Amino acid sequence: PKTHRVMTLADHISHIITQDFARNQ
Amino acid sequence: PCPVAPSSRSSQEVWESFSQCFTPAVKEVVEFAKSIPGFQTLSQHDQVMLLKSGTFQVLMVRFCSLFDPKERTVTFLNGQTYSLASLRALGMGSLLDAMFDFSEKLASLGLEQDEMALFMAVVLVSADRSGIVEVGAVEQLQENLIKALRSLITSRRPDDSTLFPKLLLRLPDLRTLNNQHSEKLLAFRID
Repeated sequence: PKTHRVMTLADHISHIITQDFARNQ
Repeated sequence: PCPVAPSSRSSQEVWESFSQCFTPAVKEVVEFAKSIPGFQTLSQHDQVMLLKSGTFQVLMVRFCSLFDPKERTVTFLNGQTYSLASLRALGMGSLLDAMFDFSEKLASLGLEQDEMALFMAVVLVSADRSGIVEVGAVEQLQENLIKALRSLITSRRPDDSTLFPKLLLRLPDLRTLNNQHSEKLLAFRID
């Protein structure tokens, strides 16, 4: 069965920013 | 480019494709921030905090060019145009209404591309300070960017002293948009 991850726009934005800075460390 | 669906797809699938749109847009804001003179002299922590609190607002400014306030339509980068009514099915009606109003006001100022970019830099460094450690450094950067924006605008329109204050009045609008809508839900399918 398909599962879904629901998050707020703000959390989605924070997640991408954290990932970007972690990758460029 | 936003692959918002032809009518055959369920609103859930439409919502997922709409959610996917945000990821590249956010990454572009991060790259934009790094290009702002002085931004990378801030501590990494403060850079991340400013981005977390300001990115949604920068996106709102960037998305303005997609909105046609007169026709009440949104044209995505892939050329697909949608009426406000058809997008309401995504459940973002209140955000879309607010976006149309905001983009109408911003468009009426008639900013050039470089003025818009500098305004977005001011928007980012004017974001909420609650997580910021070195507030002084951020405030100095904000002051420098506001000064640059003011001189750019006044040099091009020496006899229009109202445009710059009108532009700064958009900052509280953006903060309201952020407080009202950044908690909107996105949905991602995990197969």
